[in-house]
Amino acid sequence: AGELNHDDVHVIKTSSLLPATTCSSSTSTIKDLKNKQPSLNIVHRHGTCSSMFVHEGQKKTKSSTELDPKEFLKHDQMRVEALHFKLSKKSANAQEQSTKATALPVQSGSSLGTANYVVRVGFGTPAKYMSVIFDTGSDLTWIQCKPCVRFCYLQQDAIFNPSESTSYSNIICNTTECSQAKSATGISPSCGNSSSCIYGIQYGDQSFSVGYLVRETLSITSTDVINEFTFGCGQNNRGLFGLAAGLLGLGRDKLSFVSQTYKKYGGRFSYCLPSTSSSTGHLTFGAQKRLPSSVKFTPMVKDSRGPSFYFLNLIAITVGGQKLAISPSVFASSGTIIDSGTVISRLPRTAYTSLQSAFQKSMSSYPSAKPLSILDTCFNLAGYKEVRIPKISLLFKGGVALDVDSSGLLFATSIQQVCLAFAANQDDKD
Amino acid sequence: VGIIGNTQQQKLEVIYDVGQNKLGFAPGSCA
Repeated sequence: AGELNHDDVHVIKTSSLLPATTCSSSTSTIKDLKNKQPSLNIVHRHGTCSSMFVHEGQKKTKSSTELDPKEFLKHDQMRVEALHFKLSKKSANAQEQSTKATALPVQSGSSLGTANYVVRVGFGTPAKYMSVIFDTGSDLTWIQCKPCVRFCYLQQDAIFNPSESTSYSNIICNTTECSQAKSATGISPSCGNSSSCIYGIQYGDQSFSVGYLVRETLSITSTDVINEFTFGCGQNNRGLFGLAAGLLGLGRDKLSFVSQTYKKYGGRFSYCLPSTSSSTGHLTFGAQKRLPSSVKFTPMVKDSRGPSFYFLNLIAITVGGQKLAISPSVFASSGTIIDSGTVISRLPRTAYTSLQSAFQKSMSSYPSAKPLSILDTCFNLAGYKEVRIPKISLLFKGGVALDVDSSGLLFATSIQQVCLAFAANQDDKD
Repeated sequence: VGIIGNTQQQKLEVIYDVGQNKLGFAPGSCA
């Protein structure tokens, strides 16, 4: 790092690498400011700003990543493998076969283990606000619903009771919405009592939700209300959902929140993720009256392998201001998606190897440490008050650079094991 | 497929515009 210009390195206090122990932001759940866009607070599901924090059996002084980082990264890898499975044509065929045989595919969707960000949204009339996982990598919105015919897991908020809402209605079979459940979930819906449309969704970690497809009022804020929003009212729900009431699907499929509110918000939304598990971010819908002056846009690409995902054209990477010698075809052959539910970015193996080599070279003055699960570029920073880390930028089509913030470069379990927060796919073709 | 994960999206406003088929990154606007 000593060979790099000051502009090409982050100088980080090592004390900032470990999670904070208290919430550093306001924990108010709903922002409802006149003349402003509808905006929701985002908090980390297991973080100190989450109302679910204490109830998940954690002490207030620890975050989820501190508790079991190996398990945390294992879940992240399960999500990535599920995404790969979903995107491969071979698997799509296998899934079709499996669905026809009425057996649920083991890895039909996204793993949720690390989709850790939650927002609070109101369901029904009067609105009952509850925390749902916010996920750009999946489409169907669902919550647990009474009477929980088969099973509901423990959640923080009271379970939604349709009989207490004046705006609830079941969607029947042979409707457009019911048929759209297939592409939103990967599983053909079935027809239940009174011709109710029954959806099923299973995630890569075998978490699942099954229930009625319904229409109901959805409140983003008390003044920003979506009537007749279609979502799943889960009657049998199990898995890695923590104490969240369900999920808000922000993918591009027809049943996603983004598509259903297209007339209202124009398919526009933005977010700032909390940079630590002890701070808050925001999720905002609709066009911004004034875009940030620093914004730069890159084209979003639709890919037939997964039309509901947000594909981007990643073309190059720089480390410490130096562009890595990676052929653009390495990125182009596999494609790149942006996902709010995956924690650690994944790169084609060739690209990762080049990144790792440049990063290690810049960090050669620091002792290395043993690998941590999927993270194999780790350092022992014990004894250092400050460290100099090379800046990393991801370059996208259109000359757009994602300059990774210093908080997004490293994943630390302890000061003795601080790892580069990037991982490799098994194969460039993944 | 490569994936831009949420760790690398921190402290950066991510702006989705599905109508215009574009996605923006705005550094410095998440304060």
